[in-house]
Amino acid sequence: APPEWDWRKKGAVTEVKDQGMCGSCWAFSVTGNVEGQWFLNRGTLLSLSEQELLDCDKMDKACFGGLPSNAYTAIKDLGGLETEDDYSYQGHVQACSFSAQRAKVYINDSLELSKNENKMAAWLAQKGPISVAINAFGMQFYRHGIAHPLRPLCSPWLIDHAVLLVGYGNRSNTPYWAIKNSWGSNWGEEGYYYLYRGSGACGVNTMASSAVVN
Amino acid sequence: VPVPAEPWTDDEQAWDLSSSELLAPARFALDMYNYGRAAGTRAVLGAIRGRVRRVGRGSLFSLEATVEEPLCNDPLVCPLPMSNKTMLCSFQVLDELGKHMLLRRDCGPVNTKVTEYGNETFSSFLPLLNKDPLPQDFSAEMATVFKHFMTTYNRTYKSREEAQWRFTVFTRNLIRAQKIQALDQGTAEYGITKFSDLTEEEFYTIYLNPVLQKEPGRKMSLAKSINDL
Repeated sequence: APPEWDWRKKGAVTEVKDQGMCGSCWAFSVTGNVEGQWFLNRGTLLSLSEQELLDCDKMDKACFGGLPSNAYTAIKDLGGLETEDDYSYQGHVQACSFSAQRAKVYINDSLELSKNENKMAAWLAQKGPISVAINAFGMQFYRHGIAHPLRPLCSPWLIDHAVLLVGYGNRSNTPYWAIKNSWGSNWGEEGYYYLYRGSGACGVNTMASSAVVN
Repeated sequence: VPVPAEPWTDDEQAWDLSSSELLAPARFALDMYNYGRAAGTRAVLGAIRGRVRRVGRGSLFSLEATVEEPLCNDPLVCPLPMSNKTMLCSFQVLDELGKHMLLRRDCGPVNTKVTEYGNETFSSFLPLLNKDPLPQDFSAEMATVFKHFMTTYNRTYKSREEAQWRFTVFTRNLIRAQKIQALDQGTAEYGITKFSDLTEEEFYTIYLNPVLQKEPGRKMSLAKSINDL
């Protein structure tokens, strides 16, 4: 893998979004991944709809939580995703009003990625931003810098928040993952969270996945 | 019923407030303790003692009380396990011209609380907690910080009680952030964020995703690694 990478500099990442008072991080993590895949494979960056997943993905639980792997299946079964503008975010579940005619993107499949962080970095650099799920310990009060909680405090077994890896690198010899969160740009570093890379911190390597766009 | 006061150092007042003087701050402290609880799940006060110090325009009450938790067999309704029936609590209540503000609430099951305060390392890195009673300008300083938080994040609260409760949560969260900061091995800085007036439970319930732990999710095929590709 290259020593550092940042898809934000290459136009593959939309603006930071805000899930509001709703446990819909899983939807934002997946749309962020699909936005990246669509940009890299079809050349256009579109901001995609999380509300469609909240309303129409019946395998998941909208604001009470969901799984990226289920969401990929829902996108395939529904026939694609509408854009954020066409199916705007409300922050609570409503009746499904998805229209296949309005879908602007589709996915063909989804993949589970390696738990080896070097391989994850190589995959990210080559293939695009990765959906991951982490233990959100400390994030309530995170302001900036590279977080590296003690392992017992940030157990990889207590995963409770889905986010998007958009890059990696080193800051004064401290390796990090650049993570796009969905709590608005007035949280963390302009909406981003930086987490120590290489030790499986907070379970960052336990649930990495991506959609496939042919 | 007030309990007999213990011997004191010269510069501190004795725990000898009468029950009538204790009533208002004690009742306010109990209301804050029971905030958000449904009827039938509220705790009641047992023994109590208190002392007062004049600060600025008001009085700062330091209370020590036993709080009796009702018997509870529904863990979803009562946050405490049933076996912790009696809590020993210390409260700091600021009374300014009849308006009360809870500055500090520290409770623990009667048998564990004593060990907690014996934990020297705990007291060494949180010097603010060592000062008993709180320094005179502490509450004023915290109130200023809290007001700045409210302005920054455009916070409004439904009632004065709600605002006082959120102030208490905010103060407690600053201490939690200090702990997380002290234990982080990276370069992160923790402190006031837009979630600083939420309790840990509220933050977890509203913003996080318990499904990620509970359900395995659909099995996906494993991606080939890049050099394979």
